[in-house]
Parts: sequence; C-alpha cells; structure tokens
Amino acid sequence: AGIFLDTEFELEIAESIDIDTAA
Amino acid sequence: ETVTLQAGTFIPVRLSQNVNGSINKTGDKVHFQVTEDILVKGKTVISKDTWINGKVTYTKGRKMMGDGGRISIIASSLTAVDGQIVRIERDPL
Repeated sequence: AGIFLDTEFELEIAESIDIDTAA
Repeated sequence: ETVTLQAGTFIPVRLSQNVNGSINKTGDKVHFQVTEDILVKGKTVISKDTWINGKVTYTKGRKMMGDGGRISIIASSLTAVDGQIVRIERDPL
C-alpha cells in the first residue's frame, strides 16, 4: 500500500497558457 | 518571446518521497519534481526539477489478512519559468 520515492508519473496540463520564455 | 503551452501536454514527474497507505493520512502533503525540461518551440517553459505540491486524497491501510491497502494522491499546480501558475488535471494518481 505504498508509492515509493522516485516513482514516475505523467501530469496533464489542464488549460493552455501563454508563457514568457524570456523571463 | 511568448509561447503557448497547450492543454493536454504531459509533464513527466517523479515522487520525491515514499507514501504509504498505512502511515500517511488523507490531506498529507506530498511533493513531486519535474524530470526533464519541457520545451515549446525550442524554449523551456517548465524547468527540470521544478517542485510540484500534491496531497494524499485517500488511504486505506493494509490489513493483517486482507487485501492490499490503497492510496490516492493528486498533484496541484506547478510553476512555469515566468512564474505563472500552470493548472494541471486533478485526477488521482
């Protein structure tokens, strides 16, 4: 009943977003 | 330059601690880190090693003679390179 350190997942972006890459 | 990170993009992350259905409780905080730079048009929009907060949403400890325990965790938002909060789907993991 455990999930261990370093277990990998994928998270899905919920809404599109504009990002300033110059920051 | 401004680029658009599209809804539906998948972000690979790894859990930064052990979580255990017999020890952890609903509401406990957990943390993830992004495992690689996320690029749009060759520009990094989310950096590798960015921290993501999450929490335990359900636990059921393992019983002596019963079936295995259960645990669910969700991740909340993460932060892009420009400091904006990026919303992520809140499906339990």
